[in-house]
Amino acid sequence: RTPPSKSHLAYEIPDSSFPRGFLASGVHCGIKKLPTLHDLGLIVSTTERNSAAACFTRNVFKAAPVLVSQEVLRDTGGRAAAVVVNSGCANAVTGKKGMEDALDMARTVDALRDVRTGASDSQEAASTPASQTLVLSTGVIGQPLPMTNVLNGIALAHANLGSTFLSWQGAARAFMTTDTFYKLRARTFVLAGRKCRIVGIDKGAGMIHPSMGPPAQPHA
Amino acid sequence: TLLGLIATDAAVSPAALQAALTYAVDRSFNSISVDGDMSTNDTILAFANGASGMERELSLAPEDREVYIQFRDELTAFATEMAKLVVRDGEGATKFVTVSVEGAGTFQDAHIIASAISTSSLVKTALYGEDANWGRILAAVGAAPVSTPPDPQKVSVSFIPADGSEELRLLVAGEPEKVDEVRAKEILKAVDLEIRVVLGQGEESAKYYTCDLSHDYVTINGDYRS
Repeated sequence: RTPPSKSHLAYEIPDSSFPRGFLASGVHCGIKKLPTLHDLGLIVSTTERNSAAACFTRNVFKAAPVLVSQEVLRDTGGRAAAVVVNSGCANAVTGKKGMEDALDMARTVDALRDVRTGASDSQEAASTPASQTLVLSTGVIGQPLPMTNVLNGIALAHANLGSTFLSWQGAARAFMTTDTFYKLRARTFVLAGRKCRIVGIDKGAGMIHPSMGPPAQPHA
Repeated sequence: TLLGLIATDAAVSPAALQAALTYAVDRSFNSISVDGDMSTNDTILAFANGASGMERELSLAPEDREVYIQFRDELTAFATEMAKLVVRDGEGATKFVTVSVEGAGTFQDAHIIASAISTSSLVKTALYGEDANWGRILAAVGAAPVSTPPDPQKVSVSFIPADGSEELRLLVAGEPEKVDEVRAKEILKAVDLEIRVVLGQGEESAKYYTCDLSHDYVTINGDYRS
């Protein structure tokens, strides 16, 4: 039996529904074979009041981006402000090189954000502060990332950052692996008398039976 | 792999955001299954940047409790909507199935039983074949590693149609019903379906979201690396 069409589950969302102070983009950088498919996405906050949190897989074989993201959250005290995502390669079970690659992705985004905000001139930048970028990867396990493509892709994605539906849609497409539609939703709510907005992106579509928990507390 | 990102322009402290996200994930993304396998990369991120203009960051302090609960519940509802999308697009999925376990002694037991039903290959293939095979559901319930095993004489199972029409009772307090197979087929033909299991042990309940297991799942995963 042919699976039912699911295309109606992906639809346009008005620009005004997306949260203020975030920029997003998605590009093709050459991890996936087909050039029409996005495989690298970037979402950054443009404010100074950033909070971040995460729940990570409880699988013992945590992929490099999971370990790096846990480290970033710990080192920043939950003040991360950006996320870079790639699809097509999970950067999992890739050893030390995988860790270096994931950290390289985070540091590249940091550097581009510093150029944008002028933070590279500050004393903090000179003393190599904690990365503020979280990393997500999905796709094939056990293969190294094509880092030249990835780093070029990050620069391209950064240059294309925007706040419109198309920007968010591009980012959502960059999450996809065997997904048949991009998964993007937004809504508004009132909190403490203020109108707030929330956006969500996610992806499946196989190896799905998550058991995720908060990052472990650092040892005293 | 499951990856997700939720970003809001509300002002929320890192500790409050983490507490709300952990609560939300336990009731949404940790309650879905497509194929029973856990990835090395599963991650859900949350960001809050305060751009909405809230005067100060929402915290876990007692004076913020009411607003925090409101935010937490908003986040949980949104996360559940996002989690359901993943199940609807499970590899090869043709059905979206809600598994409700009620009348358990604890939330954990209800969650474990719902997970057992949601990951049973035989339940999932029966759903694909539109076969009202409630025996497989019961077998999964009975094999679930719970703290207090269900009493077979108290368990009831029904199918709840998505169109709001009357539920189809398959087993009531351990006794099989005379099932109208035509009606069962009708319910199972729909894309959306709910399986309701009542244990008759207590007041706790849990929901899980799953899909059927089809030929396409094997096709997609037979040569994923190439």
